[in-house]
Amino acid sequence: SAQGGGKQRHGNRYKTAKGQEALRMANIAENSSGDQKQACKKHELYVSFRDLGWQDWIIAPEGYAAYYCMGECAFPLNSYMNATNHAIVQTLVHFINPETVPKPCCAPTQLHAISVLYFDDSSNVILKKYRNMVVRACGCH
Amino acid sequence: NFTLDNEVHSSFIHRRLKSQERREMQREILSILGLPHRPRPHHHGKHNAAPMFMLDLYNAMSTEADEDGYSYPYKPVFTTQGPPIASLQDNNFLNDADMVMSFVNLVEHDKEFLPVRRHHREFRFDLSQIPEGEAVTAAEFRIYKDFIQERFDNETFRISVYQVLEEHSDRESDLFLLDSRVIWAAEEGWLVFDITATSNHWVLNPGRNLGLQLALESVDGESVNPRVAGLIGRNGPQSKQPFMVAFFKATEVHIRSVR
Repeated sequence: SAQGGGKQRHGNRYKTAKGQEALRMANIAENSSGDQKQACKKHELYVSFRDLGWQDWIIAPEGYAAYYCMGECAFPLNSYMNATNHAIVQTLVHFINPETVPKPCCAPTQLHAISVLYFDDSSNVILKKYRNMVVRACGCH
Repeated sequence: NFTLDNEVHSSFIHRRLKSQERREMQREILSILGLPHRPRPHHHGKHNAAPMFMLDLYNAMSTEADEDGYSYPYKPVFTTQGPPIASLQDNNFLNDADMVMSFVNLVEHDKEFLPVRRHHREFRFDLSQIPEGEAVTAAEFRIYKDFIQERFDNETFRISVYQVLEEHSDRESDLFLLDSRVIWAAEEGWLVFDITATSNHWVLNPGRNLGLQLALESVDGESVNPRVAGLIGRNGPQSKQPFMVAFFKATEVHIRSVR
């Protein structure tokens, strides 16, 4: 803000320095951590309509690769795929205040549709497009 | 391929689901699909005309999903002999469709076997099962015409499709002509009639859904038995049974109910 007084500017400078120190410490802690957690990425989960015993009413597909997102959104986020700008800010705030502000979430950034072909109770056939059903890409939000 | 697929997918589920877990999973997936319960179709012949046509649409949508759009399969895979008679329709309604639904013909007996002066055939479709929030953007009535050897190749018939407006016990029903066209005796394939307006009328007024009537005339204007002209009815092969197909666009966002 252009309206900030000298005292406030001093306060901001103090906060920035504190934040940078926190970041530096967190970075060291992250890198020296013994258990290297897996980074946020896409994992496959196959939903099998056949295994669910639904072959009598679902004509196609037999199942679909639904995918899910799993992994940690750890500092530095720039090295992770598809991290949003806000997620990077979220990480910084988390380092400053880890007790109250959570890390960014590993979640889908791109979703795809699938079509399912099935019989209804009256033996009519329905071909329905389900939007946002399959994860195409994961990222940190 | 199965082994390969199994290896890829087994990375997540390492054990068989217990019956309770399986039921839970079934319930969750049904919720995602927006279905209140697992459908239990009575007659689910996957090789009947409508399911095969729908599978053809499904394949067209699946194979071209990553492209800009998909084309309406004007030559269905189940048309094994001869070119289809149906004219190509605008693809846009298929590209825009959120849902496509086929309806089986509910009329058990063809009226053509009854001693009536005017040969005709009746068709009825139950549109009450259409999920809420879906608006009809296009609808077709499809009937298969076989090649008839006993007829001259250059012989023609006029085929007319009517919407039944009112039925009477003592006289013929009140009809509204939907479409009429001339077909050759030698032609073979699916005949497609646009019934979009009629379908919308039936959806809005379910009590007025009295079905369709089809009538055939010779060039002289004489009533002709549809069977004689090669139009497949209830006694024909399952893969050539008449059916109705409708294309829908969602009018509201589906919100899953809280459980």
